[in-house]
Amino acid sequence: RQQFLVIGLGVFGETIATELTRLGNEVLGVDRDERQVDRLAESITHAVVADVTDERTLKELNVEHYDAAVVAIGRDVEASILATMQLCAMGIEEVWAKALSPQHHRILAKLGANRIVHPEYEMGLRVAQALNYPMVNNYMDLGNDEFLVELIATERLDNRQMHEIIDGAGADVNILLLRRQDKCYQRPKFTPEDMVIASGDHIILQGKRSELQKIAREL
Amino acid sequence: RQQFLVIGLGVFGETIATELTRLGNEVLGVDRDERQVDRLAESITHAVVADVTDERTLKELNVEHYDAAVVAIGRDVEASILATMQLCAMGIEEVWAKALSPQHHRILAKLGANRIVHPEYEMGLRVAQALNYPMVNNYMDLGNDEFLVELIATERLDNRQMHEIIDGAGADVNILLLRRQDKCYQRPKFTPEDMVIASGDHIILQGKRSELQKIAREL
Ligand SMILES: Nc1ncnc2c1ncn2[C@@H]1O[C@H](COP(=O)(O)OP(=O)(O)OP(=O)(O)O)[C@@H](O)[C@H]1O
Ligand SMILES: Nc1ncnc2c1ncn2[C@@H]1O[C@H](COP(=O)(O)OP(=O)(O)OP(=O)(O)O)[C@@H](O)[C@H]1O
Repeated sequence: RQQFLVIGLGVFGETIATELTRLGNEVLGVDRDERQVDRLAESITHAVVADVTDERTLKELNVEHYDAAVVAIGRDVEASILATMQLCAMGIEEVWAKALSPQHHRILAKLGANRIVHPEYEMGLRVAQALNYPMVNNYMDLGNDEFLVELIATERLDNRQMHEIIDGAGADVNILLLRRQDKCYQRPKFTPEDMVIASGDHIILQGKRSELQKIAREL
Repeated sequence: RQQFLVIGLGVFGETIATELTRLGNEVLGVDRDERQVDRLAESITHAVVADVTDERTLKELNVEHYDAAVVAIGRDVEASILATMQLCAMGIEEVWAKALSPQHHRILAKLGANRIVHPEYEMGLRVAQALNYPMVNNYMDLGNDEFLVELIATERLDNRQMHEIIDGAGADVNILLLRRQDKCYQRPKFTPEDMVIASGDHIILQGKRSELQKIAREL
């Protein structure tokens, strides 16, 4: 059970605050707008109306020992910067902040924010990938140019074999998992018979981006 | 090479339009704000200044045959609804739209939007999960309550064995992959010696949410 501070209770901040509370943590939410605070009074541990551009606000909340703080203020860049500055100076271990531009990001990074989130940008990338590769339902960037990709097979792949598609493209890609209805099949349980694809199968592949792209045309 | 229409060139729309262009597609971007259009003139195929609340706008753009359209207007709910309505009526195969509230979502769904994105809400969930489980760097919802989880091992897991942690918790969870520096290890190549964890290892686990939660306390 951890203690979290969330400043700014717009959609982003509210989601974080209510989800962390639902997961069993203690959450203090702060917003200068009374309506946001009232709306969340029942769904988070504590919610207070306060303006974080006033230095006394954060001092009076006694949050130095909190496990993490999130600055979920977007449009008021100055307020976001002042809050981030003060929280980092207080020594809170993890200070995360939302940024709306590369410039905003650079300032927050300089001030010591441990992680900076760009919701519109990060979701925009995911949407572009999903539109570009319609069969790719989801993906995970593992770093080092390695990716996990979740395909949802369409009729186009019906009765074909994933091994055949991968070898045919000369791609150095691994099949990690197949989920068909409520069963998950993990190697080495795969056999060529198992690997005849059925429309609707969820197939998890892993490999370097350039290798995954070799089979992209097939998809 | 596909053809895409992106209406609204704020951060979300701009990201989608520029990323799709970078991936080799033809992208038409539309915004009523000239500054947004000018800023993107060099990074997307075409960018035009137009107001989509005027019914003639979309008619004159001849986009009926496009592969997909994205309505990336958030705050002006009416404009978002009018554009979505018209694009669905035109018969475009895939119409995706951004929504800022559950109510907005319901209206867009009723009008026939194929996918509705809530950037602030979806990123908020990810941030809450990351803060709640600090060792979980990323996760993928596979549906059917199955999840892939990427852990980044901290010193706490140094020299321990993943099998021992999983069995100790009685968790029905599979180890799909270990990434250590620039090498990926996939079962069945794992041996107990390999599975001694080193701080910094990226470990991909798969299982039902309730099973993964059994090892959450260890992390
Ligand atoms: N100085 C401040 N002190 C406290 N709260 C603030 C301050 N400035 C802004 N906020 C609050 O932060 C919240 C988020 O602000 P933002 O400008 O990012 O709005 P938003 O775009 O509606 O948010 P979201 O995108 O998360 O829905 C608002 O509810 C606002 O009242
Ligand atoms: N009727 C319209 N016709 C064309 N473009 C529009 C219309 N209404 C709004 N837009 C454009 O849509 C874009 C996104 O609008 P939104 O209100 O979501 O702003 P935003 O919050 O800054 O966007 P983002 O969150 O993507 O950065 C703006 O650039 C705006 O000019």
